[in-house]
Amino acid sequence: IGQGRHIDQDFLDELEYRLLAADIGVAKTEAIVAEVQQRYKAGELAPGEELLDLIKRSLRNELEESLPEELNWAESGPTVVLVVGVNGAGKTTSVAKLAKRFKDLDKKVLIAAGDTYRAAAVEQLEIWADRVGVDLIKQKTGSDAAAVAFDAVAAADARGADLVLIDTAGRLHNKEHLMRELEKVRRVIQKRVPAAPHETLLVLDATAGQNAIQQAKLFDASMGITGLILTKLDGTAKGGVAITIKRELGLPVRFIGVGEGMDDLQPFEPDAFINAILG
Amino acid sequence: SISERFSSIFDKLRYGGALTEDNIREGLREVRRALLEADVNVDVVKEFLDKCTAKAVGEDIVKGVEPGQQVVQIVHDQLIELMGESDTEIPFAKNGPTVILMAGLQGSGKTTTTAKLAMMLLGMGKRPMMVAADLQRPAAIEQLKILGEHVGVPVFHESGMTPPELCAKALKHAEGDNRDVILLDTAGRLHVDDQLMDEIADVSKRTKPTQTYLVVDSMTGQDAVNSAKAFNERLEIDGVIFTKLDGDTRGGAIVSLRHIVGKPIKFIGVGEKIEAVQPFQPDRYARRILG
Ligand SMILES: Nc1nc2c(ncn2[C@@H]2O[C@H](COP(=O)(O)OP(=O)(O)OP(=O)(O)O)[C@@H](O)[C@H]2O)c(=O)[nH]1
Ligand SMILES: Nc1nc2c(ncn2[C@@H]2O[C@H](COP(=O)(O)OP(=O)(O)OP(=O)(O)O)[C@@H](O)[C@H]2O)c(=O)[nH]1
Ligand SMILES: [Mg+2]
Ligand SMILES: [Mg+2]
Repeated sequence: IGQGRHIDQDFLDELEYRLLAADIGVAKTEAIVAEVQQRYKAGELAPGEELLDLIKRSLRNELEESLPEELNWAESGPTVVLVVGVNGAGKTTSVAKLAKRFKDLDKKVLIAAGDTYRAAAVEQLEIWADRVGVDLIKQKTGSDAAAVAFDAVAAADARGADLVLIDTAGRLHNKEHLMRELEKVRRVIQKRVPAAPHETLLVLDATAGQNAIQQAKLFDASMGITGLILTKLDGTAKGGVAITIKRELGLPVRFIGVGEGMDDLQPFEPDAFINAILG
Repeated sequence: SISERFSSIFDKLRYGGALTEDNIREGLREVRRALLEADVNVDVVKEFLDKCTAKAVGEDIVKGVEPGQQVVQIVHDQLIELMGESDTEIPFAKNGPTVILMAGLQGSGKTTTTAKLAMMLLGMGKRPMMVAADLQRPAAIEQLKILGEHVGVPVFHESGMTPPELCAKALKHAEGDNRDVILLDTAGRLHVDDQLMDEIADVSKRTKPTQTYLVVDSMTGQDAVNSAKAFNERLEIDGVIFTKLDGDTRGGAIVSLRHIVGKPIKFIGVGEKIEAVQPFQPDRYARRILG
């Protein structure tokens, strides 16, 4: 797509198709197509530049690179990261991956089994803690999630951990009582460490369609989301909803999940993301 | 709603004229936007609207009914036709146990749905058994065993075998334990992971499932068609189960898969609890998406 320098209807149709197929959404797709046309008419195509570069620039303007330090580290004391999202998005696996990443960067990492609800959720994270080689704060299934979070933050503080990653149960954003429960987890954490959570990362499945925007809106309204982890990008889904989420809510993608292993996490790179969308 | 978005375009038309291709196309542009926003696949939307246009062109405007409303009715009728008849039966095997293979992408809800079906089958007087054949996800076996305890259905698992070997052995075990329905819970996999697609094809070859169900997250966007096509090619899907419909997604993937895979949507998951499964009602869903 975009090879060459001439805009015609075929080109516009192909561009629209690619963007829609990537879950960019109809409103955003129309906006991008209109913008590309406008820039072309305004003569923004540099000599020797292909149309493809014009499209890439339009998309690139929407996105932000991941932080140079990768996380918003606490000024002092442990950095508390809360990991939230809908059921099955990849939270637990992402917690394991984050733990591995920062352990390899010589950080002292603690993880917490904040999903006290789902069958074998604690066991799942126990296995990961063992594989990665980090300590796990847990209580048995059925206990209070906020209590686990509190214990985790207290332990991180007491042990001088650099980073504590708190896994939470999957929940659908339209379930008010579950969103209230998550808000309670945050308040309880704040009792122990007022500046916490320093990061609240929303885990989004890259296969999700436009409903991901609603997920981001409601989790942000409840919790204040500081960044996204876009998982399962090793599949064929492109995760284009991230562009609308950035545009409408200002939430940047921090990391992407590209597999089921503990090393399958990468910092977000907008250019690679855009190249995958445009094929 | 789609009905409201039509009125502004069509209420300029007077009675007695035919709907022209131009004003139909303009009205259907609104339908197109609505369907795409609802995550219906872009190719499916195109085919669907071409069909609606063909139906609508040349139809005389019925006096007393707004032209826009007539086009809405055509869209509604075509969607009902696309969604097909309700088909929520599990066709049990005539001889021997019924084998149900659960397949799908990571995190779609297979394990939870396996337990939900087991509970449903118990309620139908069956003697189901579940097989923990996900050897890959940490604590997957444990997860199914815990669910099995909640439902009161045995879970079969033996270590030291590959998933195809385990599933084949499970069938033998079921015979010995007089189980008449065997539910095979498998690991989530990507349709582009050749090795894992070969593996599940092997499970299917060895166990000859009576039913193979694709379990799909109802929030899935445009990619739903890609994975469904691939699974259908390797496995011959008999039905689709959409999960997490207790969420607020419009669930356009339901329309896409009904059209592309052409197999019935058997059940929907409507919650995390084991009781939260319902038979799929096509007309009720058509109303959800057009709403
Ligand atoms: N291919 C692929 N699979 C992933 C990725 N991230 C997670 N998964 C898989 O997705 C499935 C669900 O992951 P979990 O980590 O259990 O998801 P979760 O959000 O914690 O789920 P709940 O706690 O049940 O809400 C597992 O099979 C993971 O291995 C990824 O980046 N790529
Ligand atoms: N709200 C809601 N949650 C569901 C539904 N079905 C499954 N879940 C949840 O979705 C998450 C993933 O479910 P699993 O059954 O572990 O999914 P899976 O397909 O077996 O996952 P993998 O084996 O990792 O591929 C869990 O948190 C389930 O409780 C549903 O219908 N509604
Ligand atoms: Mg989890
Ligand atoms: Mg499973």
